[in-house]
Amino acid sequence: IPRNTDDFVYTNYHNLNTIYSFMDMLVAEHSDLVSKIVIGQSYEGRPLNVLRFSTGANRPGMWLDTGIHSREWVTQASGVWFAKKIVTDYGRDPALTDILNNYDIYLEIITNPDGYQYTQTKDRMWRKTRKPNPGSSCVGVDPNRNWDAGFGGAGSSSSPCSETYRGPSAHSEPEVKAIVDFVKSHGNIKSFVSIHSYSQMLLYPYGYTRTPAKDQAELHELARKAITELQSLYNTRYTYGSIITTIYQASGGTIDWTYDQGIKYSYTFELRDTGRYGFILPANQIVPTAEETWLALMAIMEHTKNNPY
Amino acid sequence: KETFEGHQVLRITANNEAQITLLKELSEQGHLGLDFWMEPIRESLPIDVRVPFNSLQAVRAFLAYNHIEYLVMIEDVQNLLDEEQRQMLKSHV
Repeated sequence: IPRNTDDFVYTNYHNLNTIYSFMDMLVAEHSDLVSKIVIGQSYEGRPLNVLRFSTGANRPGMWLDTGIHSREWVTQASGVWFAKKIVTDYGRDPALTDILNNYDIYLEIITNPDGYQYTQTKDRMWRKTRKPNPGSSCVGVDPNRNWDAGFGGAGSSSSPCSETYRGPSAHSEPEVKAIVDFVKSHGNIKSFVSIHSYSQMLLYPYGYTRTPAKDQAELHELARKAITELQSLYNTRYTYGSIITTIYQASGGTIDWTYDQGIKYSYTFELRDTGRYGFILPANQIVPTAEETWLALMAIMEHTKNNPY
Repeated sequence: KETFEGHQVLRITANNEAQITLLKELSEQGHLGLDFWMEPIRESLPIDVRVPFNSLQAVRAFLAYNHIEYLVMIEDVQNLLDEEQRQMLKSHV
């Protein structure tokens, strides 16, 4: 295990304990900027850790999460890189410094720890949570169909054996409920970006209805800007739009719920890659993926800062 | 531990709505053990599906019979996972 976050190998995938240790090291090294909040426990009792980057009290917040689908390893690895990037750039990069002088950033790197552990030890292709389903031999719920936004509608499954099983009720999964409780108790989250892989898309609400979001024009323009920034680094091809028009109808999704809670700048990412490795993106692509994604995240966070609501 | 020897990931391109419908029917065949990484939704989006070795012959025959285009995106999933493990171990050491 590396002794500090400078020794940490960002160009490789890591197990759960190593990433938990990374978080603790980052907090220890930058205690004036970073703290760790435990917002709940997973079904199997693992802590749901959120890194809070803050330079003052009572600030509005910006949320980032990675790895809600456990097999999408490039997202957790990117989350680690983002955390290090934030502490490295604060005080050096004027744009990020300005953001952090006015907003807190919350980063949940391992959003589905039971699933992640399961992908590391038992089944690399596991996507869902690990809570058993009474009456079924199939385990787990798709945590991106478990939110109270069109819950139970088209684009989610009622079968526990399906990869898109919605669960018995909205927010039934502790991994989801923890974020719901956190967002509600915070009360002042201004942007929310949930990161997945792999289709190279940046999506905004809605997924459960064809009714356009009331801020669709602004969300679309900001998506265009964010993707232009992303593509400026390696020219990775991305598409963007609302979930339902760009990819498919999906009910009970994360950002539909956050948008309906009043978080205007709600987006979900699908990172690299298109049609070569899928969920098994080679580790040498972690840093390029994170680097390009960071440019888009900065565009969204800067826009959020510059357009208070 | 679940292993994936001989599993392939196929990238399928549907050319019309009828083929999308056929692929949706295929995805409901639970006994084949298919894992759709990208689901059949519309013609403009690719479809990626992990096919267990035991189902490869049936799935390839289904695609050929229905004139549905595809290519092999990952020849052997376990080979890639083994390489991933090697890299993680090497880094840890």
